[in-house]
Amino acid sequence: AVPAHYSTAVDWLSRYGYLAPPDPRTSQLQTKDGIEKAIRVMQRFGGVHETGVLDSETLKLMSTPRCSLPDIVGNENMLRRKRRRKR
Amino acid sequence: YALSGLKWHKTDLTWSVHSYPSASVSPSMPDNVVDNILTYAFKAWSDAAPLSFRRLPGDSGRAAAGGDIRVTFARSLHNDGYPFDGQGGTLAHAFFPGRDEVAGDTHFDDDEIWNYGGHSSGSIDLFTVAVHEFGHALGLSHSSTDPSIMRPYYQGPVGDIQNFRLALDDKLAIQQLYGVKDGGPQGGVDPDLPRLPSPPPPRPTQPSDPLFHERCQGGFDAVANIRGEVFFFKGEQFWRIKQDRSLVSLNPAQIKNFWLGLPQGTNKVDAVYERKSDSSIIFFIGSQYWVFKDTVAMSGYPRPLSDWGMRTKNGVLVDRVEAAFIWAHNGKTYLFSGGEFWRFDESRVGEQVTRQPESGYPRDNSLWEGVPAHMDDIISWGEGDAYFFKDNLYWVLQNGRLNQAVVTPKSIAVDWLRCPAPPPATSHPQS
Repeated sequence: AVPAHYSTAVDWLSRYGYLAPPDPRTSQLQTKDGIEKAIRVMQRFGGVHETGVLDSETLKLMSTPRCSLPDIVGNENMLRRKRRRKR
Repeated sequence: YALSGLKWHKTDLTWSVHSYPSASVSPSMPDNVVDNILTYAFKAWSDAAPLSFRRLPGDSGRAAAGGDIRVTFARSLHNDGYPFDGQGGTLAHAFFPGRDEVAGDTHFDDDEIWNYGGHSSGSIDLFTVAVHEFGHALGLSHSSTDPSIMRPYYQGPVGDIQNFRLALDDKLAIQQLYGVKDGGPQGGVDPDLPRLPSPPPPRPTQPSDPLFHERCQGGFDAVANIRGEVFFFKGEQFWRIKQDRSLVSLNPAQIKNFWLGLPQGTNKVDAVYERKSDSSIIFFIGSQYWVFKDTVAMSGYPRPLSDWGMRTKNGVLVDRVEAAFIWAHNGKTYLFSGGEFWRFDESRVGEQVTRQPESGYPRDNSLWEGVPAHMDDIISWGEGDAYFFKDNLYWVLQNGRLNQAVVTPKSIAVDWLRCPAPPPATSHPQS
């Protein structure tokens, strides 16, 4: 069973640009490896110990009040913006 | 620093305020103070780069003024695809520059307790967040550098509003977009800008506001989970909490204006629950009960409590219900009175008005270990856990359990009704 905080964290990582959002057409699933990498980037960006796991320090940072905008505007978002502009 | 790749192709920018913080949530933020704080937040950026910000006066006070950067205090869904989430969580957002209608628009979550200049617990410093959001509205993305006002996480008040200077990271970022300012005031107090009043005193934990007092004091007459929302009844009023645990309003609603068909002057509800077999809602008041279809009492009610056939162990008919809930664990209905409880199978009750408790009841409330014997009310919530409410505390028995190793009481006021946590008890050294 996946702990509740794990799926909440995946949702958080997607919302703030650390994980590409799942593609609704392919129901893309996140890999364990991909999530660990995303956690590492989030930890580095947030200035906490880079462990790749959801430790208490990371969960605390995730629950800190913050701005709604994503931290990482990655290729996916850029592409989507380009596609929208083209349309 | 990080740039969004978007910028304004002009340096004279205009701004306007379209709504202000709700006085009930942020009582120390009158409109003129908000205007001044936002003015100083813009000044932080115009001190570092050749930018000027001119406020457009809103027609008739707050009418729809335009401008490049439009400031709004909004809550929950507000039609921009980025809903707010109540107190905490996300605080604000702004749209990057551009030609879109929303470009530059800056939205603050009106569910936050906005404040300035102080360190009141639970409140958010508007100036700090405004400087950050205006950074987005000018084209900056989030920075991972410390110190930087563009770090995504709220860092607490940044200090003296009138003498605030951007960190080097932020200064370099804005100058990358708009160039370096030559001459003009570089920080410090601009004599033309309005002075801010002294910061308000720290928010008291027990404000004198009677509504705050009532909501945060606990002692609810009844608590019910109705269609996934939790209703806290007290006196003639109730508060309503949505599925995401956000409060519909800090202000209570009047029972008589929402639940139609209860007697005039109803000022105490004993217990309420939603019957799962037909989604009707049952109210217990004194020795009577009402069945509601949605928010209207059905005809033929009230009926006497004796319909339920509840007798104490001594054979006396029960004349009052203290708590009622459906235990998600087994779908059965439980009614509590005088330290005893009865169980009912209502799966086929429908319109039937007479019923009998299951055999073997009543039983002692002490079977529910670790919770008060005389509770105010009970609900099933979340993953089927049973929540017991008493005074200003609640206890959670995990799904299906009667005797749990540890049942720690928590604060109803803090966890459900958005009240500030009481200050931690200070221990004085013993002489």
